[in-house]
Amino acid sequence: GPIMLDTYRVIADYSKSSKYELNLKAGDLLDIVEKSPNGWWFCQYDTQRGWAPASYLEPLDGPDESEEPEPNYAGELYKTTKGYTAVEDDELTLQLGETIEVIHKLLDGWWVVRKGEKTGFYPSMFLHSTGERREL
Amino acid sequence: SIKQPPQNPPPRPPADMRRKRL
Repeated sequence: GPIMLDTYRVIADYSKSSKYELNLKAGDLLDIVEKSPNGWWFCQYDTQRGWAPASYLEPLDGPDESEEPEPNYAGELYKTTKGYTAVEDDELTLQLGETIEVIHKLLDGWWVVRKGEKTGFYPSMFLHSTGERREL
Repeated sequence: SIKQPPQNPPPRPPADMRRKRL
């Protein structure tokens, strides 16, 4: 039978920064083909297909909080596979190979992580699960 | 076939959306 794709609305204009992305205009309606946990979603718009940032999309049928896992305040252990330097003041700067605790896996690909006393956003694409849960 | 997703982190949500989430 036909595959039903979720429809999302673009909330702000976005200019693509690499070849296989889509340019977005506020109000455009996109069909989502694949939701990658790194925050890039493969979308269809008219006859075009490409990647769009989930952070610029909202579901047509209201908030998608049901899709988003609840925060896990105990934390799940991950290792950084790449360093990242914070750009916004709510982000964390980490080096390659650091172990951190993931508290909230947000759909836009920016996860809330904790390192010691500090908590902030980090790109999920630079994290790899160690498969362990933190012992309390 | 689906191309690989971009290798760079996606942009953070637009500023007004970010406030709404907090």
